[in-house]
Amino acid sequence: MNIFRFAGDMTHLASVLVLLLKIHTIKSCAGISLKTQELYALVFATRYLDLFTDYISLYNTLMKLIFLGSSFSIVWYIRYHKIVRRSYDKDQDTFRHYFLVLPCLLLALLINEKFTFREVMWTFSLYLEAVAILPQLVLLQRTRNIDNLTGQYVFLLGAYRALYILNWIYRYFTEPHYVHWITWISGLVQTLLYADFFYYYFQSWKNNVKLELPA
Amino acid sequence: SQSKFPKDEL
Repeated sequence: MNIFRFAGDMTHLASVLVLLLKIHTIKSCAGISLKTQELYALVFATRYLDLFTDYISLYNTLMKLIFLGSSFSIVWYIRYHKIVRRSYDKDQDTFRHYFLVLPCLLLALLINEKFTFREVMWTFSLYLEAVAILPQLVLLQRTRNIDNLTGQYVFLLGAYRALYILNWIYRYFTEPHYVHWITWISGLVQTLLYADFFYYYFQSWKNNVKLELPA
Repeated sequence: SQSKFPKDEL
């Protein structure tokens, strides 16, 4: 464990907590894409298959449980909670996220480090996570006034993977034979998808104006 | 070898 990865995990945790805070306290999911949340639930479900078979550390197991629990409960809240679901804008959240799942699965079957079920599922989760934010970014462009919590959520979600990139660079230079091209390229693509969001988020913070993405 | 389980990163 290095400071970059720990900071990344904490940033990821913070993004989840911000979202749970928003949904649980003000009982609203305005501006939040259910599709991105469903994709993330699938990402964690396919990435943490070794949750019960391999024990790495208490930290590792705890964080996996938090990410799995939070992502599935957020999907439940938006789909079934009688108050929260009313604020879900299904007419705007129209990204065909199923069109993301299949290509990622096919790609994972073609390009992976080892052709085993667990390895292919793990690779699938990496590819899917790289594109999981797309429905949310599309929804943000359609949502005129983005509330602070939603903006913070997306920012933290993007920042965590950027910190992971620093972690991979650090591990590459400090650990012999630490080479994971699939992880690195997926993480880089994922972070680059946030590039324009980061730009507008920074501009709104610098000029102290409401965050708005150009249509 | 490159790929190994369990993966130590989240």
